[in-house]
Formats: sequence, structure tokens, C-alpha cells
Amino acid sequence: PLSTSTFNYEAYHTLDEIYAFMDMLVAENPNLVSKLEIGRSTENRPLYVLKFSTGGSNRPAVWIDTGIHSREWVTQASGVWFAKKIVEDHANKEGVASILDTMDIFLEIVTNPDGFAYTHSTNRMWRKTRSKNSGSICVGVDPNRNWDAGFGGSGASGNPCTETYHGPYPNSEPEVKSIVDFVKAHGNIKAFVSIHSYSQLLLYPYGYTTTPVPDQQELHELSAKAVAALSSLYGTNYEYGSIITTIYKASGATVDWTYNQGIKYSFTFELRDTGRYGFLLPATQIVPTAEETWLALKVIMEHARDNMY
Amino acid sequence: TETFVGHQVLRVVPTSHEELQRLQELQGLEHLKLDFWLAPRGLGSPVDIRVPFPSLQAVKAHLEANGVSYSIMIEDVQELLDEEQREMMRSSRRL
Repeated sequence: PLSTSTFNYEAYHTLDEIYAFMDMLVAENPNLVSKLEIGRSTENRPLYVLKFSTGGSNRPAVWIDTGIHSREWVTQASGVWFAKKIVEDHANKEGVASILDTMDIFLEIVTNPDGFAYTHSTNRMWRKTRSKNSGSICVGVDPNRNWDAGFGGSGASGNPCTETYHGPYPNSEPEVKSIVDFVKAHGNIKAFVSIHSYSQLLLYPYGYTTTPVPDQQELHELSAKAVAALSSLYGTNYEYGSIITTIYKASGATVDWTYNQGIKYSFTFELRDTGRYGFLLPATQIVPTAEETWLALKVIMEHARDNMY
Repeated sequence: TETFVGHQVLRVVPTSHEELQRLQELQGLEHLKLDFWLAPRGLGSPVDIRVPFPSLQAVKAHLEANGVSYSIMIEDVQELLDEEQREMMRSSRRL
């Protein structure tokens, strides 16, 4: 496509097409968007993060990632739509423009590029990374069980042949370690949202213990507001709550680690649908899914902006 | 490229702890190569399982023998994948 205005947001795209989109977005908006490489994947693909900033230095920031589970294609596709939406809001001085006055937004669209490339080339159902597991013929680690928060506990598997294999040690996956290093180096991230699919849930910590987080009440109330905003567009029903009470015990999960790093507003989304198509959500639902999710993200970002800590 | 011809996604909504246990037993049977799209999480919560064609008969027999009711969420995974690929090709051509 010649520009991000002619890019087709209502279709799924390959890794190369998404990378080309990122470069176009940066080239079209040099004063707002930059592309950072925060590391390299197991198969040495770059891990790109888009930074949206109107200036300042090390401003409080929001982090959004999509595609950590590679087969959840609606999430990377939504991430592409989010990137364009941020630019449009800024140009039209609406929506998240007011957030960008005081905060930066970091968006990692393809958080697991090796797995994503593999879903296009070989196995559409691939979820994990593509790291080799010594002593096993099975490949890959579940990047949402590899974080140093309750790592290795029940709610993940020690068997490399399962979909929820936690890996040999915390942050063994470069796709995870790169984010860990980035978050620690930045030191001023105030909200962290990791986006998955499917089953239409908004979740907050913890997943590895039944102990409620100290900020449970605030996160629950914020979830209610975010879900109300999401449902207002197309009536999509979401449930919300802590990971362990709403779905199941999951150890080594992303947002448990980010919350324990002091990032209070740590959330996981599980996007559409509830099980008509599952991971094979038709492309016609990409834009409506992204639009409704954006309303919830905006509630979370505005709350973080107005309740700086 | 891995194909998914004949793979089905079954949905089970466990209504008793016995049923939940049957599902967790299934999770442990690696040779069936089951892919839990939604893992067992509690009574009343749906469990979605992608079942490879070679395992389909055994899994359905196991569920039926234990009185666990299920529905077929996706009749043939490959058909949906083919449609997804066709849509991507159409989009690329439009481009």
C-alpha cells in the first residue's frame, strides 16, 4: 500500500506487511512516532516497539502489547488498527490526544514474531515461541508462563510438549526478556496491557495466587468502567476480574510480573469471540473488535493519567 | 504446512466435578495430541478442544461413555483456514 491510509485494516496480514506498515506510519509521522528495536527473537527477528510521544523526557507511559500468543491473529490486527488510531486522534486533537500531552504510549504489535511467522508458513495453530528445548523434540515455550512471577508453579507445565510449558527458567525467552529489560530501564511505565484472544474477558492480577492484589478494589472498579465502555459500542459482553478467580490458575504470567514491578494498572484482555470461531475469527470482525477494545483501553489510559502514582 | 483436515473443535461445558475431572484426564493423554483452545477452568465454563481427526472417534467415545455431553463448535478446522487464506488473497489482490 502507498500509505497507512490505503492499508487494509479489515484483513489479516503477514509479518512483513505489518513491519512495512510500521515503517510507513513512522515515515508519515516523524514528530510523533518512532520505532524502537528492544531485542531479537530466538530466530533473530527484530522485536519492534512503536513509541508515540509529543516530547518531554522519560514521561510516564502506557505499554500495550499484542500477539504474544502467535495464533491469536485478531490481536496483532487490532494492534495495527490501534497504531493508526493513535495517530488519527493526535491529528484530530481528540480521543487519546490529551493523554499524549503528558504521557507516552508504547505499542508492541508483534510480540512473538517467530511464532507469528510460523503460523503463516507452517502451522496456523502455533501459540508458543520457537525456541528449542534441550532434551526434547518439542519446540517452544509459552511466553505467558515465562515471567518471573510465581514461575514454575501450578498453572503452567514443565513438559516442553505442552502448550503451557513455562520454559527452563524465568525470562528464558528473548521475547520476554526484552520486555523485562525495557520496562526496568524505562522505569516510568504506569499502565501495562497485554492483549490476547479469545473469550471476551478483562483480567487483572494475580493469576499465580488467590491472594488479592492490594489494589484489587480500584482495579475491579476500573475494569467495570472499561468493560462498560467496550460494550457500549456493539453490545459485546465481557466478564472481568482477577485471573485466578475468573479463569484459572496461571503462573509466570505477564501482568503478574508487571504488577509486582509496581505497575499498578496491569491488565490482560481476551478479545472476541466467546467460541463461534475462536482463534479463527473472520477478518470482517477485526475492525469492530479493535474499535470496541479501544474504548476500554482509553478508559484505562485516562484513569492512569488522572491518577498518577 | 500442517493441515487440519477433519480436525474438529469440541465444546464441553462441565456441569459436575466428575466431568471436570474427565476433561483434565483428557488433558494428560499426550498421544491424542489434543489442543485445548480453552482449558478447563471451572463448572459452567466452556472447554474448547481442537481434536485431530485420528483422535476424534476415541475422544467422542470417551466423552459419551462417561456421559459428558459436548457440541461441535467447528466441524472442520481446515475449511475455516481455507476461507481465511482466500480472504487474505482477495485482500492482497485488492491491494
